[in-house]
Amino acid sequence: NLSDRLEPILKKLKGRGKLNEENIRESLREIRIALLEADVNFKIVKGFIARIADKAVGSEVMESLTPGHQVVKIVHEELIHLLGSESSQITFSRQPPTIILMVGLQGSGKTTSAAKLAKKLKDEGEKPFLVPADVYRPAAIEQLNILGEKLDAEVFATNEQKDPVKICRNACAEAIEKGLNPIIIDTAGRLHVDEKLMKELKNIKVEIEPHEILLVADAMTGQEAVNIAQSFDNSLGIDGIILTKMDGDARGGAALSIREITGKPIKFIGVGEKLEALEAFHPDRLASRILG
Amino acid sequence: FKAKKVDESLMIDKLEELLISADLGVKFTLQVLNDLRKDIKERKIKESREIKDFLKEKISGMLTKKNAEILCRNDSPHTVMVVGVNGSGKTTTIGKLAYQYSCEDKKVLLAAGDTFRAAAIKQLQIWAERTCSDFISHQDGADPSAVVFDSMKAAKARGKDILIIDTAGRLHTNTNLMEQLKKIKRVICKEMEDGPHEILLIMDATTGQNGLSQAKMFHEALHLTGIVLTKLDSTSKGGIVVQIIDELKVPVKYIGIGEGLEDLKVFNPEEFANALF
Ligand SMILES: Nc1nc2c(ncn2[C@@H]2O[C@H](COP(=O)(O)OP(=O)(O)OP(=O)(O)O)[C@@H](O)[C@H]2O)c(=O)[nH]1
Ligand SMILES: Nc1nc2c(ncn2[C@@H]2O[C@H](COP(=O)(O)OP(=O)(O)OP(=O)(O)O)[C@@H](O)[C@H]2O)c(=O)[nH]1
Ligand SMILES: [Mg+2]
Ligand SMILES: [Mg+2]
Repeated sequence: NLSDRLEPILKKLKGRGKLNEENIRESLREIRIALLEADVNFKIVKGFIARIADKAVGSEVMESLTPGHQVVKIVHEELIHLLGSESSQITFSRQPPTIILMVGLQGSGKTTSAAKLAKKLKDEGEKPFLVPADVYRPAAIEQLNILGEKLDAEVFATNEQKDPVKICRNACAEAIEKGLNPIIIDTAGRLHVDEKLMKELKNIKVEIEPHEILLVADAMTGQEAVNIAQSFDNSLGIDGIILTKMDGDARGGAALSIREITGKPIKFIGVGEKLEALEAFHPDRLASRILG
Repeated sequence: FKAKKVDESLMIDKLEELLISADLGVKFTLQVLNDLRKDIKERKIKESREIKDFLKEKISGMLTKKNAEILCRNDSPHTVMVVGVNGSGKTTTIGKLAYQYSCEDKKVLLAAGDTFRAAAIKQLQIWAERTCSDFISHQDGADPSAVVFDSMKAAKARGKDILIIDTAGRLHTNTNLMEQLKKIKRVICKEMEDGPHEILLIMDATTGQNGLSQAKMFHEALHLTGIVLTKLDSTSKGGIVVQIIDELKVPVKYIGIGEGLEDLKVFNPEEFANALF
């Protein structure tokens, strides 16, 4: 890991004094490699390393640290700062029902996360309403219905309706009738470059004006995380991110890329397939994980 | 002389960004570019405009691993076990494979080995219907090994040409679930001496460096015969497979380029290498 790789470099940097370009160059190189291996986007790493160099150069080396350790400390703090604050909140609207729209690429974990979110909110005393708006994937509606049943949460009956926009509109009307809150809408996975399907999401947004649009992203996403997040944000405006499959060993650098490019908060992380496996986001833990 | 050197280093910087952005990995990219600098020095490349083509050829060469000969045992149905992490595209890829085989007039049986995830069995059943394939399943929560055992008996008894086994998605770091896969393979090996004809790892092209770790663990557990790289219709280049093939020598057999039945193509190393640039 990074500490092991920095060991030999740090051993060479004895003593105190100020950090300068010379004595931090090698450390920055190792850190750059660590971030790229963690899947942080190339351009974002470039900007990040430049900012670190700015912060580090000229700073007084602290009593207890070698220059190399000092650089790592600055990097760690900067990562935490960038990743945003701890969070696990859905912002409820003053005018119920609150409408939450789950969006993202194919297979990222939207359907499972929608159910996990419903479980969390149900445990907190809410009455969530799950809406299956994926009319394309075989058995997608079934999937959400089974999960809803497991949770004993209401699932909107689409009754053979094939238009996702109409499904969403009817579901919102029904939620108001039944006093259900919040509405959690599961949508079909789609590519950020699929114009027709991105337009479908825009139409849904115009129709029901969701309060929270959550981008569900896979923790193992590579360099394209930036373009993916930017496209969804430009098309729809993202309010928050759910990072799934964090129970694996993906370093999760995509999270930094997504956060940097959208400026939106990571609200939850998925840590397994069970419906309980939704956790609050801790920036310090992810920072350590990204550094490796 | 000097001008050419500056030109070259600018070009190599651009290539570094290009290859890393294609998910080839930083260390692997630096290695490739180091070799490139050597080749340029040894005058293997005379003009800087040849550099890109030189690299394309080199990478295409890395991707062309001699396909492990598929053991042709005529006494049993061609058995394919499909594995991979959650959401990579296993079930959909099986649908596409079944469609290809059905177009060749082969008799296909699909086995619902994912007995865990909500509506997984139903999802595969729909693909079976769409491709006129036969279908074997047990109830939700059944032992996947039992489904596999049954499906092998049925494939033989019903005179099927092809048996494709779907398994539940799992993270390669989950020891229990990887053991479950090994058990499924053992069950297959009990019925056919040399085990399944194919064990395919399905990998999402959007995956970053974690893809190498996935491939290593699945290969270690099962000894893969091939990889299917899905979702190449997205903007990700899937460069992680270059490292995977280079290190593990497991070939990429197919690529997935969409969500429909026909969206499966045989892997072409030259096309893939060209598309990276
Ligand atoms: N290990 C793990 N698996 C997860 C997590 N979240 C979802 N999954 C699994 O990932 C796979 C895909 O999840 P889905 O909820 O179907 O993904 P999706 O985004 O709805 O997929 P599409 O609708 O096809 O786009 C399933 O096998 C889930 O059980 C997680 O946090 N950890
Ligand atoms: N764009 C695109 N989407 C794909 C491709 N292959 C699969 N998908 C989509 O990816 C999502 C997940 O596919 P599945 O076949 O359910 O994946 P899986 O590996 O079986 O998932 P689990 O069983 O839950 O682990 C679905 O929405 C598919 O339509 C592909 O080549 N391109
Ligand atoms: Mg879904
Ligand atoms: Mg599946």
